[in-house]
Amino acid sequence: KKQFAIIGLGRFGSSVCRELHHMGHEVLAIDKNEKKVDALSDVATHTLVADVTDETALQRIGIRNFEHVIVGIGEDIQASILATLHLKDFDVPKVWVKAQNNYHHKVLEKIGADRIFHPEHDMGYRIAEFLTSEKVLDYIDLSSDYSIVEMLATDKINNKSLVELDIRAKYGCTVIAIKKTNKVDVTPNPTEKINKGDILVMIGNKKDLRRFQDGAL
Amino acid sequence: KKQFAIIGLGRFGSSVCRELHHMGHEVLAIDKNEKKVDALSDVATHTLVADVTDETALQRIGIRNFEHVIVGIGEDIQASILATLHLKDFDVPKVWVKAQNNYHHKVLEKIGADRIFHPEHDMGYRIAEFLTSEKVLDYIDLSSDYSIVEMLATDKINNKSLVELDIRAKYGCTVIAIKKTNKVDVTPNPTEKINKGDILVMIGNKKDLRRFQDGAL
Ligand SMILES: Nc1ncnc2c1ncn2[C@@H]1O[C@H](COP(=O)(O)OP(=O)(O)OP(=O)(O)O)[C@@H](O)[C@H]1O
Ligand SMILES: Nc1ncnc2c1ncn2[C@@H]1O[C@H](COP(=O)(O)OP(=O)(O)OP(=O)(O)O)[C@@H](O)[C@H]1O
Repeated sequence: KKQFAIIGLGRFGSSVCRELHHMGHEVLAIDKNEKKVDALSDVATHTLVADVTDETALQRIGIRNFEHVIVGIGEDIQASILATLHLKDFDVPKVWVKAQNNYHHKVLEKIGADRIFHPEHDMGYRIAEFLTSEKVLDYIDLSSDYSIVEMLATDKINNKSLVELDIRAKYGCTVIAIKKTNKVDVTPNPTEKINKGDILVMIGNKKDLRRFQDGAL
Repeated sequence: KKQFAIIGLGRFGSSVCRELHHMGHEVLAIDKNEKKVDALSDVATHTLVADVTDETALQRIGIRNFEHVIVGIGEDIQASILATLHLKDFDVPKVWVKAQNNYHHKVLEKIGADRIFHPEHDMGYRIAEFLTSEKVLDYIDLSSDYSIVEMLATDKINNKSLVELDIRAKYGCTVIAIKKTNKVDVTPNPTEKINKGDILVMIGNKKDLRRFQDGAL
């Protein structure tokens, strides 16, 4: 059974903690701020008030017994870097760290962070995508050229079937699933009518998906 | 041509600003902190130092001419709420706001925010998923039961073809694309060999995808 430790219980760290707990995993939640630690006492297996820049404190915690440690310290970049350094010195196999900016990211890479995250930056990026492609409800980039998108079916394609729309021939992209109000259909029937408000899950070249969005919806 | 205004140039707001600019859109970047504003002067069409809790200042900016305004104010929840209130009073059609916590979210909903985001919370949630499904590199939830995942092909399926693996019959999920080192194949050849290190893009019921991950990879 995997053991996880979360250091830094801001919005990010506490969210990891809650979700791991919800999935039934054991979590040690650590923060130098007692209030933050107490706020999570019902969703952490163990909690600890500690300043993780203190190597001795980390040693006493027995942090080397953990396979995965998440560092969610935000503003104090030096503390985040120092904690990561200690953790890798203690041979913690997987140290995942939230980075504040590019400088922080570069240093973390050099000192061996196994995975680095930029939650605010990444979502800012995604929002720019949503702002400029209003019919796209969600997406995943497969590469710089290909993506999978969820698009809302509009009036324009109401009551038309996939066969009638002939999407692959006209636009080069493919509908892989259709989300109806109460179910997800992963083998969409080509002759079944699409209703306004359905969500089309499509895969293809980004240019083709945009052409489809502008031309068909 | 759409006009965007970004209020609050933290990591989130500045990231929206940079990406919109990168896409060729006009952006007005606003913050009460002059340093933050100056840092973005090369990626914003216009910049402005202003305290957005001041309704007169917003009016003077002509904020009602903007179709989309993003509010990226973080710590000061009251400022974020007040700014959102003013923007909706000015009939700004789309006001998208970053929320700090559930209370903040509820208030924003009530005062008419058109879309609300929780970047740190959402990524914390995703990271818990990645921590517990180590072969999943990325995913998109289609519903509570279905998702699309990107999984790393391991030694175990090296040199096997889709036909040989017979995934749909054994696990009930479908491979919709294969990412090889330099290309994305959205019409994967059922007889072509999969190489360790390829990424399988699969759709299916979450339980089936987990069974596949545990059983086949
Ligand atoms: N040396 C340290 N030891 C332990 N905890 C620390 C240390 N330094 C900072 N923290 C804790 O890390 C947590 C997150 O840091 P902070 O609030 O600065 O980041 P943030 O980027 O705003 O977080 P988030 O975006 O996740 O809300 C805080 O609760 C803080 O008490
Ligand atoms: N009343 C206001 N008017 C204009 N800008 C404001 C106001 N209040 C706060 N801001 C700005 O909002 C920006 C983001 O706020 P803050 O840094 O508290 O949030 P954050 O959640 O840490 O941001 P992020 O997570 O995006 O980095 C700051 O640059 C701050 O100067």
